[in-house]
Amino acid sequence: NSGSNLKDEL
Amino acid sequence: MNLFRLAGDMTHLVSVVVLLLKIHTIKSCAGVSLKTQELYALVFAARYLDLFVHFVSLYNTVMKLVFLASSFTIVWYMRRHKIVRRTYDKEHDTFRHHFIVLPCLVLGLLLNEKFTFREVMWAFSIYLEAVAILPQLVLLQRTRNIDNLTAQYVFFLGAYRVLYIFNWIYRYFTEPHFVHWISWIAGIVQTLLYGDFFYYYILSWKNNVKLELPA
Repeated sequence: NSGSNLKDEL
Repeated sequence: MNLFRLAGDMTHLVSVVVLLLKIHTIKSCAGVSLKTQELYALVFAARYLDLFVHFVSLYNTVMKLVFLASSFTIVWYMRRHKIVRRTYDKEHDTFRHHFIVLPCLVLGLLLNEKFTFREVMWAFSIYLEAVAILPQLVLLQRTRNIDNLTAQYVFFLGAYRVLYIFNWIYRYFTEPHFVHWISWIAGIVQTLLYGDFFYYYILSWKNNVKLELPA
């Protein structure tokens, strides 16, 4: 789940 | 959230406010590309599909709603408002924006972090955002008198992208496993597109003359 912490960006 | 990220979001917000200010108070969208605005509306619609599924923070939800609402409001003004739409420079806003949507969708299907509907749409929105400014930059080149608000709108939009790169550099060194090739490469491409504009914007600002982009 590499993308999870990026999805906190707009 | 680091300072670069916050500053980036704020310049993004300022750019939208500047554009809405111009459209709503001056009732003019001269020099503004409807093609770019339609692409942004599509970018936000595709990216914020997770709005009611994946909660990050109140800040995130509010900002997403603001960018969604503002992008569709701007498109509405330019297409439907009886005074504003007459100021739209349709003859010069000729970039074939539909032709960049499909390649971005294909790229999203091929290069994504996970082959799910939401992740494909997310990657698609990242690729589309990278090139969404192109119609606006082309229109600026063709505009004789670029007004200050339009120039400032593009400047703040570009500043937002530059600050996001600083944000990624910061996060790379402060957060473990923070590697995101898709948004980094697309983000760098997007920022490079502003290079020329920045050069002439700063030049006009330094010499205190009206901005003009060479064709």
